[in-house]
Amino acid sequence: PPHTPIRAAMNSIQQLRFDLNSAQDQPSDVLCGYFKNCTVDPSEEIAKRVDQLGQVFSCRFAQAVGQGCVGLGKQRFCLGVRLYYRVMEAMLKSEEKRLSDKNFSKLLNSSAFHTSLLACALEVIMATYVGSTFKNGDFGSSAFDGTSVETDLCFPWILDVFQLPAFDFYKVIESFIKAEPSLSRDMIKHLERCEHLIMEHLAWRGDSPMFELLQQSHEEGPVEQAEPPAT
Amino acid sequence: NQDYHFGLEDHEGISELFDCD
Repeated sequence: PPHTPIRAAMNSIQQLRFDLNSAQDQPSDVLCGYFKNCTVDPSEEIAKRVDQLGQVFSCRFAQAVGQGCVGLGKQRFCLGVRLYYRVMEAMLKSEEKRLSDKNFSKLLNSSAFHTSLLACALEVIMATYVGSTFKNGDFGSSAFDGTSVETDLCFPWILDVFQLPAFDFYKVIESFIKAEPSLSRDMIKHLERCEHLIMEHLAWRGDSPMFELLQQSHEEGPVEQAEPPAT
Repeated sequence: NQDYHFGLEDHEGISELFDCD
């Protein structure tokens, strides 16, 4: 059959569901092992954060798409959580190998890290669904002019939902791509576009934490000699 | 992931990026 945009989107969704079918909604035993190895066990905080962000996400999803779609928002969030735990485990395995250390207490107790990682997982889910359900005309005429409701739920929508600085989201993108080999070429391109948007625009907003870091860096002075301008 | 331009050096990882929290 011809490879239409709708068919491509349906194939991506099918693949995503297949990939995450065997993944768990809860941290695996391996992940729990990493939590237990921490100086401060983050298990409880992680579970609480996932629960809170789930409520916020479902509420905002229903506001944007329609109150009848609360269940759909919960389904999307559930897929995002599966991906979040899976990528977290892969990242920690890779860090253990790189650093020869099993105690990631600082990282695993960072709220910015978890919120960014979950936001990135959800962005992958939401971007996969763009061009599917709501483009079939069920949700009004906008479906026919290319301005699907779901397009509005793509990046940077998730930053607003989680009140997450773009600068923090940026930090997880590269490690996320490295840790999740099943990402399609289109999805990697999408995440790259998110990176560019942050670099060129979102990270330079007045409330960005980047300015404070630049200030700190300026006060501490250069750590090493700057490279020549040509480089 | 071949098309993606990886910028992190080998000695950098997610731990270092969230170290300033």
